[in-house]
Parts: sequence; C-alpha cells; structure tokens
Amino acid sequence: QNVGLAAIRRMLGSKTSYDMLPVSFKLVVFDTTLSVKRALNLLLQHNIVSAPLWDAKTSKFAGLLTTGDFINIIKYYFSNPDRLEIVDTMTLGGLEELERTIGAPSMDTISIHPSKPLFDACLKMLESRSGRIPLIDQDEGTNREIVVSVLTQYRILKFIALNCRETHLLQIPISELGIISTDNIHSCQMTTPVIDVIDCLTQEKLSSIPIVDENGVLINVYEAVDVLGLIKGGIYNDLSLSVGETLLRRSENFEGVCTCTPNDKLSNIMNTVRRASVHRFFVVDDNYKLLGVLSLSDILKYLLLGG
Amino acid sequence: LATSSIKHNTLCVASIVRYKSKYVTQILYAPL
Amino acid sequence: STISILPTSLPQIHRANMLAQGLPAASKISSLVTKKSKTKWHFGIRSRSYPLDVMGEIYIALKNLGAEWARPSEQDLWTIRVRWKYNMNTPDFDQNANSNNSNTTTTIPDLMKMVIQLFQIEANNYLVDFKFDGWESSTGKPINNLNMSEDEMCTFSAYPFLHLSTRLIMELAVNS
Repeated sequence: QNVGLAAIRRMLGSKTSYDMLPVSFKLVVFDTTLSVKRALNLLLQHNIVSAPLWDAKTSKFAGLLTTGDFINIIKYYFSNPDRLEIVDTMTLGGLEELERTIGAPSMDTISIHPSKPLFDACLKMLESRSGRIPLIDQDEGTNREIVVSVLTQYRILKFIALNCRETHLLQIPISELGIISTDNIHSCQMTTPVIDVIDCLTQEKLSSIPIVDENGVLINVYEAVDVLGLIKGGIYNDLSLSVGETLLRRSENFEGVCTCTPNDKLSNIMNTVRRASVHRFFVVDDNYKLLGVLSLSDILKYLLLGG
Repeated sequence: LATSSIKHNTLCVASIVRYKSKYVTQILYAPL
Repeated sequence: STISILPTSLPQIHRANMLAQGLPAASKISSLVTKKSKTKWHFGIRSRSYPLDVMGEIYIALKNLGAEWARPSEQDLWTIRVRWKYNMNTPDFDQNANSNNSNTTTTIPDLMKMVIQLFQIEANNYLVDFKFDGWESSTGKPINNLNMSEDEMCTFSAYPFLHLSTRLIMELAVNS
C-alpha cells in the first residue's frame, strides 16, 4: 500500500497540471453579461457542468460558474416565490449579489499556474468547494489573465488511474483506511420535498444526498447536477415536488449510482474510475443497506496525504 | 476568428490559441 | 470487486417504480433531452451584400465604436488595419491614439491591433475575416516582447480579442 502511495505521489510531484492537458482541447467561457438561463442551456448543450466567467469591463476572469450557483438561484426563488422571472432576467454578473442576498458562501477564487506540480494543484483543489480549480497563466505582454483550463478531481483521479500502474498495489480494504464518511450521513426518502434536499446540499456543503427506504436500503441519489435539469425544465417552481419526482427529469443516459462494499480495495475503485465516469461511491452491505459514502475528494485526500 | 450562428440572441466566437505546445480552442459566449 | 451499479438508480427502473406507485408525476415529467447540437463554426462572418457596402458598414461600425484605422492603400481596398484602446476598465476605442499623453505610464500595452479583411468565397458570397495583430502602447513605447521566449510569446490571452470582436459583430448586426 505505501509503495503504491509513494509511486502515485512521485508521479503527481513530477508532473505539472499542464502535462495533464490534452494536446488539443476546448474551453467554453461565458461573458458575465450573459443571462443565467442562456448559460444553463449552453452548459447542457456542451454537456459540461461548469465554465469560467469573463468580465469584459475589468478584462479579467470572474470565477467559475458551478452547480452551486444554480442551487443558490433555487434557494433564492424558494424564499422569493414572486420572483419567478429571476432565472430569465438575471445575468451571470448578478450571481455574486445573489450569494450575498441569501448568505451563501462566495464563489471559489482559488486558482493555480499550469506549470506548478500536479501535487500542489491537488492540495489546493481540496480547499475548493466545487472540486475544481482553474489553471491561470498571465499574458506576458499585457499581464492579462489567461484561464488555460479547469482541473477537476474527477479528471485528476482518472489521470492517476490511467497513468499510474502502481494503483494496483492499493490492496487494503477501504474499511481499514478510515476514508469512508460513515457518521451522520445525511439521507432522505423518495417522498422528501426536493427543496428540503437542496437545503441539505447547501447547509452540509454536500454534492449529493442518498435516497433510502424505511429500512435504510439505498434506492437512488440526488446529485447537485440534478438541479440543472430542475431549472431547465422550469419545474422548480412547483415547491411541493418530491425528490423522486424531480429525478424523473434525469436524462435517459444517466449511468446509474455506483456502489461498493467495505471490503473493496482502492485498486478496484481506481480501476472503476479509469473505465467509467463515476463521481462518488456509496458503500453498502450485501443487502444494499447504506453504510457510508466515499467521495472523489476522500479518495484524492488519501492518495495525497493518507497512509 | 471563428464564429457560429447567432442563436437566442447569443454571440459565440472562438479562436484557437497555441499555449506552449498545446492548442486551446477558446470559446466565448456573449449576449448580442 | 463488489463494485456495481445500483439497479434502482437507472432512469428506466426509477420511472417504472414511480409509475408502480401510481404517482401522476411519473407520466407527466419527462426526462431531460439535451440535444448535443454540434456547433457549426465559420471563419469570420459571412455577407451577401455588395463588397463596397460591406466595407462601408465595417468603417461605420468601427467609427461608431471609436476605433481608428490606417488609411487603406489603393492596391488593397479590402483590408482594414485597426487599432483601438483596450484598458482595464472599459474596453473603449482610442479617440486620440496619437496623443502622446505621456502621463500614462502604461507598461501594459493598451492598443490592440486587428486586421479585418474581406474575402470572396464565390459570386455574391463574401467573408469578413478578423485577425489578431498584436498590441501597441499608446505611449509609443516599443513593446518589450523581443526578449520573450517562444513559449512566453504564445501565452497571450485571446479574450480581449474575442471580446472586441463580439462588440464589432454586435455593432454590424445592430446597424444592419
């Protein structure tokens, strides 16, 4: 296990974030004067959940648009039901004001230079709430900022899983690593009103809430990205909607919730990260009774600092 | 400069920039 | 490995379970279909107007935006060399670019240059191409990018260029 961890850390220390970038890639950026509604449609069109914002007035980047911003909009709407038009009229530049109005934590301002070691980018990213960090360089001639790309925990773990053979050495069961979140797991039932679930997401700073039945058996999961579908469908104005009903908005090609058991090892977990687009693991027993949650952040933190 | 048709009153412009030895297609969306 | 996908979380099964409970929403709320419409890209912007009209519209738009341009040579009426002031606060165009306002200690070049050129694609089908053409400083100081390494030279931010292009395209769209 330690040999595996040391090899992974060596790799993360020897590579830069720039090394992780594909040879050719695109970066979608929104001007802060764009409407929230238009930005939502463009995120869905490009199949992305986040984008850097560009403020032409200051000729600078104005942070990242993330699902947290859309959750803020829903929360604002729920406390101001008469302001239904807010999604249509608000611009991305107004999100900061909205955060202050509802007392939400302000946008992440963390960033890192693309030439810094990947290990440093991972450590900084663990501080961010959104699990992502923009790579920012400076235009040598004009000192203007350039957002080169945005690094995410998911892409880093996939990069490790694809490029570090030593992940197969991580053979200790995850239940012995102390990385599974097991105490006071926030869960809900299929009939729970979606507003209560969204409240829980923001209060507990979570990115997903497991849905269990009366015996604690895991049935489904409500994820922060599901909020995009809620707003897109314009059905967020139905305050009484249950979380089960809002999950009907999910796209048909949703790949399902990934579960594992306490005996699974990180070698298998990383194998799954390599092959599939998985964003968290729910730890269950043989009867799918929920035991805990293993997030990408938990895994990354262990690979960087654990053992 | 690359452009795509104006839809929903939104302009979309892009340019491919070399960043060191990689290529970034920077796409900017702005309201018309 | 006992890693697997939770069957009840698959959309089809979730919908079947909701229907089985007789919930009316299950038949009303449809799943989100996001058409991944492939963005169709063009170089520059296209026009079917008469070439001289296109050039006229571009000059009017540049003038409205306060830009300045080099006098075109007789040999090349279809290329416009533009320069406009782009400072940190508002990217407005330089009304008096030649003024040697020496009090501005801009080490940051604030005059962006662009080349706008009209191309004929086929009969009655023209393309206006926008090309970034570097920066200058309104103080007239040479830009010290000579000692930049090859890599440094290419770490330039395209966003001011993209932003001013959108302003010009908006002006042309609004005028036309």
